[in-house]
Amino acid sequence: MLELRLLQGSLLKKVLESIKDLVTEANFDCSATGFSLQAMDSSHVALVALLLRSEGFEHFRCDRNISMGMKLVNMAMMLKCAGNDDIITIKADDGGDTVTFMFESPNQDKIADFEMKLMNIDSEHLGIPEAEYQAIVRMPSSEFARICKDLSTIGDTVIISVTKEGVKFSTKGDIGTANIVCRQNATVDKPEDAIIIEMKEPVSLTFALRYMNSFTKATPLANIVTISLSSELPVVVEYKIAEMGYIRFYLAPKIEE
Amino acid sequence: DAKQGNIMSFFKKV
Repeated sequence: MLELRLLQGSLLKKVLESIKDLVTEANFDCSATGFSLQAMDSSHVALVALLLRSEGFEHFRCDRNISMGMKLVNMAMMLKCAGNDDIITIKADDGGDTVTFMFESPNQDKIADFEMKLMNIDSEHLGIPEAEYQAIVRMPSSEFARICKDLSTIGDTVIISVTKEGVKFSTKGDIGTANIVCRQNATVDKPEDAIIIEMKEPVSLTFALRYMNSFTKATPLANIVTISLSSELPVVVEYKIAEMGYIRFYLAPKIEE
Repeated sequence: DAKQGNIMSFFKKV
């Protein structure tokens, strides 16, 4: 038996909105640790790892580890039927072939049950080793989204370079080139407006903007995004989910032939 | 042109 009650149901709605276009179907894993997911896009260029820790749920019952295969557009469609202030409860029976999403309005005057069919998904679970990154950039998530959107009007790829000058996002396309440099700016009034760059050594990597733009759909989940870069490793774009966990996107770099 | 890398060449199946 599985029963997970999330007071801030909008978090789950936002999570689904941020991954449904990147990943078609995925297994959601539930254990004592929490509710998690690891999935790649169909071309195996990007990977998403989600963790919502059990402590973040108002009620968390998971009698045995369970893996539930879901088509993400269908799950997103059902969650769209929940109000932004609704409490969402995920329920499933051991060995069952359905999952139920229950939506409760804040004053309990409306309770809805949506039952969705589960599917069997053969997914490959990848081991993500702990890595030392050459550079870690923390910046406002809205600023990062804006940069990715602006650059994708010019080109298809972004070169992210971190030097002691700051972090530079560059692209080029048929009509011209664009460079956006963000300097460390830790002395702002609000901590969420700060740009903080931890650089062990300079690093420069090239990525497909299409994927970066897709990751920025997680912007409503967090004010700050953390971008971890190391040569020869996928970039990690992380959005922390308030008190609960994270959504991390890994993107394989483009490699010079 | 640069070639797109693949996640599975960085992270191994467990």
